[in-house]
Amino acid sequence: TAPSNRHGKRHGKKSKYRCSKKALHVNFKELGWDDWIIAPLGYEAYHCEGVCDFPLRSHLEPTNHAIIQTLMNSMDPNSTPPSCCVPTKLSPISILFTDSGNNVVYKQYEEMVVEQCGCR
Amino acid sequence: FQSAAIISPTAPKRNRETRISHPYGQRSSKLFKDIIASSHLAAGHHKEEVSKETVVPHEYMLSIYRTYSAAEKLGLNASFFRSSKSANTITSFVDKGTDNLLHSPLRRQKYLFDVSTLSEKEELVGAELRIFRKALGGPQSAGPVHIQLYPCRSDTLLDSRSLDPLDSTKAGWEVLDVWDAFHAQHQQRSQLCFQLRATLGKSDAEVDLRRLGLDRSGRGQQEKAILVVYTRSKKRENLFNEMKEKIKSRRSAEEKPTKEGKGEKPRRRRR
Repeated sequence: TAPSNRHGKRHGKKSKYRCSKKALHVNFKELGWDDWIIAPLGYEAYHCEGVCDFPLRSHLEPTNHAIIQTLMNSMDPNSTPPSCCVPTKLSPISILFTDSGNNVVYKQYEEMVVEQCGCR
Repeated sequence: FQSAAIISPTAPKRNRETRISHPYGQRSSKLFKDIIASSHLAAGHHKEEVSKETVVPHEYMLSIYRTYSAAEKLGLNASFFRSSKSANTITSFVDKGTDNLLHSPLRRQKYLFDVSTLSEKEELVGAELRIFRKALGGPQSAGPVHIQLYPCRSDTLLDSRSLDPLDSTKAGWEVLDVWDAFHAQHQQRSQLCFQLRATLGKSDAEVDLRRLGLDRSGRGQQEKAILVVYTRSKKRENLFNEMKEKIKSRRSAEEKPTKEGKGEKPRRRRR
């Protein structure tokens, strides 16, 4: 168990790094994609980071397999790795770009923004 | 992981670090390597040589982008909009046709579009031709004028519009449905050609298109006609498709010999 802090709550290092959504700003110019993407110049993509440790919180919407894997990991960390903190819900963004024929194209790309992270 | 890029000594250090420490290692596919290399090429000085051609997006496409991305931020799916025809991709092609100045009056106009980049894998859900009509001083005809659009090699009417004589006093866009043209030329649709004519009233007398503000002389990029094609991906699309096409076009641009050839040697690639 993690040591209690002065408020009497367990506030271990692990809870701080529990699987959650973190900021990830994508700048298309830095990627060198600004020669074909007209708009947007960048967007907030987010990413998932943190550990999926026992007990898994319900908001992480673990699969049954993730629950089993997490349980196995908690019993013997050497036998099984913890389940993975990954995007479980993503949303699209609109991109205006030029195609290989220099035609201007609007396209809605699916799964570009992390809406929710979970353990899988 | 070995990149095909020649990293400029002046390129930002960050890029070089990314190249070296990329986690995908040897398992990454060739395409992925190409994309990474392409990104680094673009980030370096090589980009200036490749992407000299600047594309000016048409105001209509910018407005599509603005509208749908704003809707997206409100949690609405752009493909539900009636104007989008449930498409998730909207491609614009700029007219490459020119008016024959020897023909006076201008009875017919040909609108040409290179649609070779349209993917066969995408389902076509709509297509429209948007033609800009310039404002003229006053009414140019006594009665209503009918504009008609045909494929260049067929007499099948694609779409028509009636123009009120007063319409000629103000500028505007005429939107004609050309979806049927795609069905007709389904087998070989690398080039699309449309022919426009206008008749006075119910007669067959053709009207000079200049009198309707349709002549193409002295037009800016924003006033050129565009073919707008609405498609829907049959399967989930990802950015790799676009990158793959970009890489291909970059390569073909690199492989083209320089016309002048003033002692310029082709850029060497390190593998």
